[in-house]
Amino acid sequence: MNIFRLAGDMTHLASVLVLLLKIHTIKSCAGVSLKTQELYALVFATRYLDIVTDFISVYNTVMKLIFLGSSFSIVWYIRHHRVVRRSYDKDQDTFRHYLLMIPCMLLALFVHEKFTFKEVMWTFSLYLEAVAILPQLVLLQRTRNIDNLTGQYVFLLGAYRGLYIFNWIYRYFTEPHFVHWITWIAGVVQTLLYADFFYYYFESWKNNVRLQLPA
Amino acid sequence: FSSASSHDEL
Repeated sequence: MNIFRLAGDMTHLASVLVLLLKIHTIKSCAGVSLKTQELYALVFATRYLDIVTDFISVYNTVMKLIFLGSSFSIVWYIRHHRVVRRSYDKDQDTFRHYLLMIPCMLLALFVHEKFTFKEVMWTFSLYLEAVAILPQLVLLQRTRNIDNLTGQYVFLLGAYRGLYIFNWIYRYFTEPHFVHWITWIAGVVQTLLYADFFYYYFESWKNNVRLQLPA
Repeated sequence: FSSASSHDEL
C-alpha cells in the first residue's frame, strides 16, 4: 500500500466521520442529500460482495465493514431518527436516483472486464460511485448558507477521489500489469465532478467567507 | 500488503 492510497482511504474515512458527527452530535442532516447517501449504500453493498468470498487483508475487511455500516446507518438516521429526519430538506433533495442507477446498470452489463455476477456488480458500483455525488452537489447549489460540516464532508470526499488518482499513477509505475481502464476512467470522471465545488470551496476559504455555490 | 489483485482497493 502506498502513501496516496492510505491518505485517500483516511480522507474517505474522515468524510464519513464528519458526516456522522454532524448527524449524531448536532442531530441535524440539513444540507445532506439522502439520495446521495442511498446511492453510496448501494455502491458499497454491490462492490463489497467479495467480503464473504475473498480475504485480502484485515485492513481491507475492516474498512469495508466501516463503509457498509456507516453508509447504511446514515441512511437510517435520515429516514427514521425521530429528531434527525425533521431536518431533512426533502423538498430540495429531488434528484431521481433511477436516472443514475439504470444507465450505470446498463453500462455495467455491456462494459466490464468479466461477465460474472460479482464482476458486473462490482463494475456497476464503480460507475454508480462516479455519479453518486450529483444529488448532493445539486442540493448544495440550492442551499443558501452551506454549513461548515457539510462543506468539509464534500471537500473530504473530493480529496479522497483525487488521492486515488495519484495512487493509480504510483501503482502503474511500480506494479507490473497494473492496468484497470474502467476503474481509472470512472475515477477520473468522479473527481472532475468535484472541480467546480473545489473552486468555490477554496475561494470561500481564501476570502474567509461562507461557502455558497452560484445557482 | 501489496497485492496486484484488481479488487484490493476500496
